[in-house]
Amino acid sequence: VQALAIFPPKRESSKVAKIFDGQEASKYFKDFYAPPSEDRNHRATSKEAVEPHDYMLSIYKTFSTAERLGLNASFFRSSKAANTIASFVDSGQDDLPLSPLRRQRYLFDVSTLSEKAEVLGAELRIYTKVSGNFRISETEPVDVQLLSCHDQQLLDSKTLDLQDSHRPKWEVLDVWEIFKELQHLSRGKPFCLELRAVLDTPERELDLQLLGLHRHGRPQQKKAILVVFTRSKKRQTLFSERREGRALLGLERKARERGPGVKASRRRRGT
Amino acid sequence: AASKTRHGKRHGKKSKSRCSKKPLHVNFRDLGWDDWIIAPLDYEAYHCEGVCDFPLRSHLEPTNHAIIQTLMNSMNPSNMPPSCCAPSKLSPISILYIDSGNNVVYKQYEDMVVESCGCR
Repeated sequence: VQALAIFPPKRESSKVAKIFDGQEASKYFKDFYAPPSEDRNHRATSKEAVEPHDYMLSIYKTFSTAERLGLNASFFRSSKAANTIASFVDSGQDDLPLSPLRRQRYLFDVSTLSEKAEVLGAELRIYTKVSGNFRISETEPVDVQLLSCHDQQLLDSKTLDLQDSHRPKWEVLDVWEIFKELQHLSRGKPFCLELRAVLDTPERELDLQLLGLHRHGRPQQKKAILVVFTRSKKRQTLFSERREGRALLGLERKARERGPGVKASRRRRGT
Repeated sequence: AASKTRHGKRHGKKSKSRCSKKPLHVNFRDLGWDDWIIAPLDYEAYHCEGVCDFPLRSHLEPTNHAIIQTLMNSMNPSNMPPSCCAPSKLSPISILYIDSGNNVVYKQYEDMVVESCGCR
């Protein structure tokens, strides 16, 4: 930590005004607010590593266009009156690509979500593409069920719409209630959901690969995402993201200096 | 001969333009914030500049306090500074950024664009 005092230039004392005039002032502030080049390279590379999901890009384009037209974006139904919409990419891994996939686990690190913000909605978005050799009678419904990971308790279920099912599409599951409850029970832990697809007569679990729910060969853009809609009560300043990002960088740098094996404790939002 | 500034005014003598909204283009690259902000990388924020002198125009929506301070400034400028030209109405913008967990987040930030200026 380095103490720093900034004296705004006073009209009378020209000496102070001289230090902060023109070019020097903008260079001074750029160095102060812009991270050291080493951090920037790290963040620059991490920015390239992060590929915004098409859904998030469309959210941004829709709402920023609305603002330019003088409309308040949070009035849109799709925004659920939220002023923050965070997306988390599934970090789960499949076991063996060959064995039938009866259950699929989705894992999301939601540690950066603000504890103070009010959760107004949560959606699980899964990209599905039914395989060509998946044959069921037209009338037989396929039920997609969501279970809790730790005790396989049934949390929610939804009948899949298999109309022209061979076209790839995004299945959107409303997991708002589930999310609020699980987060209340196990805050700080990754948010985990288990999915299975069930046919009725006789009741049997489908191989999820037939519905295109396996992960191998799935590009980043087609990974499942959890989208959480929140509204923060207190006014947020632009600097909170700035400060938070740099604080994490500082921790990572300290971890590197301490050497391998010592994991920097991730600075949780709000502490 | 006195050299003219960009407004064609006598050098050094700032014209007494009244409080009004002026352009201010913000470039997040210049701020070094393009490592966490995905979009927009720049936007028009505007700023307020100019003098709040007597009599105050109604469109400047002065507060009662600003009216009193302006009156006292007009009576005794050395004793009382004029009221300040500041934003009276601001609007939000949407920002798509990467948070500290490398997640992509959309957020609507309040008070990012000056809609109108006033004397305060």
